[in-house]
Formats: sequence, C-alpha cells, structure tokens
Amino acid sequence: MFEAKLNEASVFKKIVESVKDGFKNCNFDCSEEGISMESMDDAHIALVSMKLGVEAFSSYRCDRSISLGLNIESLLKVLRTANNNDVLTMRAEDDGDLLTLVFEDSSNPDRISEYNLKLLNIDQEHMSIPEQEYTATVTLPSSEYQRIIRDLTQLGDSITIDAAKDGVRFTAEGDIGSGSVSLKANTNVGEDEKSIDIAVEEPVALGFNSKYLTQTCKAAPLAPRVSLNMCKRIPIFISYKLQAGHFSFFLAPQISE
Amino acid sequence: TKKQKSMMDFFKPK
Repeated sequence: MFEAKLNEASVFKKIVESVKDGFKNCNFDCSEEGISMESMDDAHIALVSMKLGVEAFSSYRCDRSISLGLNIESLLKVLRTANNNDVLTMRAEDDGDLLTLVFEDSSNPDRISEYNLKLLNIDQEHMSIPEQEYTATVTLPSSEYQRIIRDLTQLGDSITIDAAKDGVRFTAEGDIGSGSVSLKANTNVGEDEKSIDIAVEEPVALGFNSKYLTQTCKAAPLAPRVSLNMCKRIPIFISYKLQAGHFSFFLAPQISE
Repeated sequence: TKKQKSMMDFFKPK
C-alpha cells in the first residue's frame, strides 16, 4: 500500500506542469524515502530528475517500492481540478492498476473529490549519471532566469551561456539579429533571494537549443532560485531546490565538431 | 557549425 498526503496540491501540480511540454509518460517511483521521477525526452536531449522526500508530505506510507506509470497529460487533467491549497492524498495498492487522487478543500471540509487514474506500464531505463564536479555555478532568481530565456528565445533558436568569474552572459543570434543579457555577480544585502551568485573556477561557455532551455524555465514557480552548473563539453545541470527535495534538468549541449 | 549532442553521449543506461 502506498499513501502520501500533501498539504498543498499545488506542489505536485507545479511539478507536473513543469514537465508537460517535453515528457509524455513518466514513472513516479515511490519508496520509503519518498517519490522520485526520472525521464528523458524523445529526442534524448533533456533529462528531468525529481525527488520529493518523505518530509515533503504531511503523512507518508510506502510498504513496498512501486513505480506509478502515468501519462502526464491525463495526470494534469486531474490535478487541474484542484484548488491550489487543497489537501491531496495519493493512494495505490501494491498490485493495483490505479492511482487514486483525493482532494480535500481546506476552506470547505464538506467537499471531497476523488479521481482514479489508470496506471501505465512504462518501459523506461534509468540512466547512470556520473558524479560530476562543475567548474562554474551560477545561482540566480528563477524569475530572472525565466525572463532571460523567454526574451532571448525570440531572437534565435540557440542560446549560449557564458560564465566567467565576474559575471554570466546569455547570448542568442538569429535571422533578425542578436541579443545578450549580462548579469554581474552581486549580493543584495538582506535580499538573498535576489542575489546573483557566481562561483567559477574556470570560465565555461556552452550552447543550447533554446526550446529545451525554455522547458527548464517552466519549473520557476517551484522555487525562488535556480542554479546553473556547467563544465566544458558536458550537459548543464539546472537545479531547483525544493523544501524537501529537488527538481532538476540535465540538458545536452551543442558542441562544435 | 555546432552539433546537438545527445544525452546518450554522456549517460549510459543503468
């Protein structure tokens, strides 16, 4: 038996909204440590990895590890019926083929809604992700990251992220011209959430398909800060820290041959 | 010209 209760359905809704454009079917792996999910897009360019630890839940029970295979679009149909502050309980039997989602309206205890989603058998391999030391890490407000990518995507279908000791520069070039946004490292005293933190051992410049970078911005509502971890010629690791877990993307770069 | 790399160039299935 698996049963997990989230005090705010919106947390799970935001997670699922963040993957809806690139990932069709995902396995949510439930164990005694919490719920995790790893999935690659069809083109094998982006990999999403999520973990919600047991502490994220107001109650949590998982007698036996199970994988809940879910169609993201169907799951969203159900999650969108909820109010953001509804209490969400997810339940599945060990050998069942359904995930039950129960929403309780915190302002109206007389209203309870319940949905059953058919589970899918998704054949999905987990990837072995090597431990990696990144030589450049930029941490910035997720809303700022989202704005930069949104603005530059209009100019070109490829965006270069250039991290140096004194700042980070995002550049796009396309048919209509080019554009760039530079951010200098700063610390807003008393406003840590707005600071631009840059830790660069070695300057790194990596290019990415802007469509996939846009995908990685969708998680901005999940956390106020995002960190971009880079190293030469390997995938960027883009991570949002959750209260009890993380939501991260790996994105394969475009490299000169 | 730059070539889009695949995640499979870096990560292998477990």
